[in-house]
This record gives sequence, C-alpha cells and structure tokens, in this order.
Amino acid sequence: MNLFRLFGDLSHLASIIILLQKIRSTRSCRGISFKTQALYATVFITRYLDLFYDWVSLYNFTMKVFFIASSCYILYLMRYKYRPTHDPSIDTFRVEYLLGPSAVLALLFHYRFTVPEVFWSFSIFLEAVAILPQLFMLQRTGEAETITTHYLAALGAYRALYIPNWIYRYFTEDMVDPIAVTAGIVQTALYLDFFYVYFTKVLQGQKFELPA
Amino acid sequence: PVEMKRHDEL
Repeated sequence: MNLFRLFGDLSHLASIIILLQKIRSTRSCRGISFKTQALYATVFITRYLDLFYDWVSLYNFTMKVFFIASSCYILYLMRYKYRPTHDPSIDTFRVEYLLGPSAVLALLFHYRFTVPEVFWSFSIFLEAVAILPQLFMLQRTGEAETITTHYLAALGAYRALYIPNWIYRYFTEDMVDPIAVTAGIVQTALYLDFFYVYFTKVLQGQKFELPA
Repeated sequence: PVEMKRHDEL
C-alpha cells in the first residue's frame, strides 16, 4: 500500500458518499445515469469474485464489500425509491457497445484462462468505459448540479491517483499489471474534458455549463 | 518487472 493508492481509494469512497448525499439532500437522482451506476455494480460484482476464496487484507475485504453493497444500494434508490426523478429519455447511451467489446477484450487479454480471471479482465475493461453513459448524459443536458460534478471529480481523482501508484509500484516492487494500467490510462483520459470544465468553472464558483 | 500475480488492488 502506498499513499497514491490509499488516497485513490479514499477518493473513490468519497465519491460514493457524495453521490449518496446528492440523492439524499435533493431527494432526487436527477442528472445521474442509471446505466453508469448499473455498469459499476456489474464491475464490482464481476471483479470481486475472489472475495470468496482469496484473502488479501481486512482493508481489501472491507472495501470490496462496501463497493458491492453501496453500488447495489444506489441501484435500489434509483430504481425504486426515487424512480420518478430519473428520466430514462436522456439516459440513452447504448450499453451493448460497452459490454460487448469489454467481453471480447477479456477473452483476448487475461492473465489466466479461468472463469474468475476472465471476469476480472472484463471488469477492468468495463470500468474503463462505464462512465461514458454519465458523460454522454452530461453532454446532452449541457449542465449539472454542483454536487454531481463533485461526485465525478472524486471519481476521476481516484482513477488519476492510481497512475502514480502504478509508477511507484513499478520502481519499488518491480510489479506491473499491464491490463489494469492500459485500461486505467484510457479511463483517466475520459475525464480530461470534464476536469477542464470542473477546474475552470466549478472550482471558480460558477455553475457547470458546457458551451452550447 | 514481474507481472502482478494476485489482484491486491481495488
């Protein structure tokens, strides 16, 4: 464990807490893509199959359980409790375009050809692009509530912090995880546009609005 | 460098 990874994980944790806070305080899931949230639940469930047979640490175990539980809870909130506040007509990204290629890539690139390992690869590729329905929705509506942008910023920071973590591990532990690194760089790159607007507008006290 | 043998990251 190094500080980059620790702060990355904490940022991930913070993003989920911000999202729950957004839903609770506005009593609405307006502006949140159900599809992205469903993809994240899929990512965690397919990645953490090792929960049942591989013990890493109490930290690792607790985080995995938290990510699976919170992502399912968010789906429940969106699907049932605050259902009327979600507008499916603007959440129109075709998730087949993400699920299909992720499955193909997982079959081509994995560390071992076993069910949990192929699912692990699948979850890595899927996570890299799972934010796209959310960013697509943002692009369509052209604006976002400030708290929603804080959620996205924390999520993006988590991904960004994993990159120095890998560089650090490469030098200190002589370790490299080519699948996670490649997908992680793609994933972080997807946030660049968002970060630009976040830093130049939201952090200057303005509303998140995309130019028309 | 060695490839990651087990998945200890989240």
